[in-house]
Amino acid sequence: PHAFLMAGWWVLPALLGGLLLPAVAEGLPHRRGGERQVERLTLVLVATALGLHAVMDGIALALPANHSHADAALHGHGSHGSGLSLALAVILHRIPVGFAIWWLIRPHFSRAFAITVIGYVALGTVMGAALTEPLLSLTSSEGMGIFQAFAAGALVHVLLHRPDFGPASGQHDSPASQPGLTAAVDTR
Amino acid sequence: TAALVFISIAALLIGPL
Repeated sequence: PHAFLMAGWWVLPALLGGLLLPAVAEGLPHRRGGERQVERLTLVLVATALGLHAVMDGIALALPANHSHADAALHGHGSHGSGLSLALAVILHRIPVGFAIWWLIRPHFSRAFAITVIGYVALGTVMGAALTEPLLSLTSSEGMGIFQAFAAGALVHVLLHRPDFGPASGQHDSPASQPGLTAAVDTR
Repeated sequence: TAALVFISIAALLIGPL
């Protein structure tokens, strides 16, 4: 609903795109044999999503200190401490993010690469917190509403995805035949 | 903000550690 308020009806095709793109990406390597390309594209998508997510986390962490609206809430008006609650939520959800990166990327790549990904997310957080003011106008834009709808569609795909019973499972022999990164995207 | 960012990065490292 919040994305709809920002971007209007454009959220519907974005939602459908987010829902269908992972399913299409899963089917591609079995139809065309282009597993490497799909894995590379998935890597770019994952990196973009992780980076954006980290930047938005950084913005959320900077809100209680920088944003006058959240500041007013902190000092006794309206919902008490909503800015800090958001910061606490961001910090708590970082724990599973760290586990996810380590358990999903570490088995498929080198230790150095997994550490680089962690560092990349950490850097994104610092960037988001440091550049909160210029970035904040972006987060309330139409494009961000469309992006959120796309991400929501991808999350619905994750929720509905069953490696053993899903529509994509008939196209390959076992869940183990999935490229690791496609599985990583699904889990995220 | 710096403290919150620091704690969030520390939380990120719990899994790997």
